[in-house]
Amino acid sequence: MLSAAYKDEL
Amino acid sequence: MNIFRLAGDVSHLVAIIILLLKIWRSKSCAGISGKSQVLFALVFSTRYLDLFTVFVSVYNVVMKVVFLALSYATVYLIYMRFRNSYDSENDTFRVEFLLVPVIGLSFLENYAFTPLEILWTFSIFLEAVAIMPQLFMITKTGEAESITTHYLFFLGLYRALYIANWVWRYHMEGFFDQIAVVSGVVQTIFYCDFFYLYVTRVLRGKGKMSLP
Repeated sequence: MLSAAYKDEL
Repeated sequence: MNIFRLAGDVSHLVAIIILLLKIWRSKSCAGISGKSQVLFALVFSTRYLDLFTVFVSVYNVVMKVVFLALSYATVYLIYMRFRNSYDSENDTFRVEFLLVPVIGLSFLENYAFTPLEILWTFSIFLEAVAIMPQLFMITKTGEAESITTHYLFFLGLYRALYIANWVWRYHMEGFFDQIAVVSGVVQTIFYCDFFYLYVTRVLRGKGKMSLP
């Protein structure tokens, strides 16, 4: 589960 | 990056360009909900603040700048350039009914109680409901020009592809962004009714989509 803080989506 | 997300972003870009070109070439924004376009500009403005704080990739930066520029250009055309063709009598959806719950929820449900995270969460929830004024306007006028329906089709397609992207990322990377997924599913559901009308009416060559 990646930390959702890392946002790579538009 | 995967094909679903890339196709989704392209579909999103196509939708925005379809609408912008339609307004620009017809020199009119009749049938277009200015409120929805303002909400989309707000979505991008509150979501893309990380342009100043983190570098993800060139693609990420370019697409964010393009989305911001095109959405503000669309709002400008509707409320400034072609404001005399703006159909304000039919664009009457009470956006405060969207903003208040979305603001409240973004303070309640977020990953971190920091300004950037809360603004990001706000933009995610807002995007889910930003199309409501436009769908409301179509039900009110009882019809939509075919180009407007193509705009909505590509917008819905972008959301559907993003769900495929999340399924893919979950199985390939173990990636799961709960807030984005829940909100994205709700947003996509709003398009289902429209998709049905789009396929049964517009694609059957009726040109305009007139509601029953």
